[in-house]
Amino acid sequence: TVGAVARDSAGGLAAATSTGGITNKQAGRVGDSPLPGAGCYASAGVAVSCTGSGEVFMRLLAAYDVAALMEYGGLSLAQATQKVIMEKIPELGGSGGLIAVDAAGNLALPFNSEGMYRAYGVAGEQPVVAIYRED
Amino acid sequence: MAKATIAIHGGAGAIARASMNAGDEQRYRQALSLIVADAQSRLAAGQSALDVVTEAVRQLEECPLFNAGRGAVLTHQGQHELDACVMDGSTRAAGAVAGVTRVRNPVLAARAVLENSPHVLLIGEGAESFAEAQGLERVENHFFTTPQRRAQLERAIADNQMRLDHDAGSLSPDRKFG
Repeated sequence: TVGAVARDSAGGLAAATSTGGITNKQAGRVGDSPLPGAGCYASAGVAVSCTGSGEVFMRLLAAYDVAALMEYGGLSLAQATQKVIMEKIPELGGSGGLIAVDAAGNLALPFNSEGMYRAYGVAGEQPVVAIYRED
Repeated sequence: MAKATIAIHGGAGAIARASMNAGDEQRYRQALSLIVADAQSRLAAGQSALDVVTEAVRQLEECPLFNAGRGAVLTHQGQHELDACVMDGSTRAAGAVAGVTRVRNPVLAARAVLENSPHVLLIGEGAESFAEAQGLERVENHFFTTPQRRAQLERAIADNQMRLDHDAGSLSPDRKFG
């Protein structure tokens, strides 16, 4: 699974996610990636792209849950993404991660697995690339 | 005013430093670096977040290291079924496709659904027909196959297991997903 989230210079947010699914999956199985609110979501407040155990992300509406925790719960981006990835997803036996950016340009890239291929950057600055937890 | 910002991912999973050789790690890092740098340039040039995430994911789909587009994993039947979604935070407009097999870049099909369809999600043959009508590039299904993904499928069938992409390994060992 791959994904991207961005905040542009006008303050607009967007998210995109794309996947081939799971190796040896049953034909016709669809995971969270193409489902707005599950594996991909964007509002005026946050943009989110997920990767991981698709069925668990679907059952939790994980991407939208980040937005809801921020909008209704008053959580920060960091708090909301930590809660979803480090608490709610594992509670249902899932694993994976997400990338997210909020309206202020804050970024969060949490994951509960050993690693996540990830990179981020601010316009005009050196990009940061990471794979492992300790990166 | 907050600066324009981009983040990308290429999947998560059991990716251990000890299990990846230096060459593979360098290939992943280089691919991620090039794509995020290009996205930064696009943001700096004033492109919209929607355009930038669409192009970043299209580039990730073109990279055989990652489980999307070329280099996607295989179903039990040895076929590729691809899914993608795009969403614009300003308008809550969304477009998505699922189970497409011949659209070269599923994210472009999702973007076309967002822009040129009254619907949000199209699947299977309907999504294929829509993408074709939109003039999107189509390929044979085997275009997406790499030797690494074929080997992953054979191992997964032998073990009678389904595996998330990075747990199934591409260039690296048998554990990663997304």
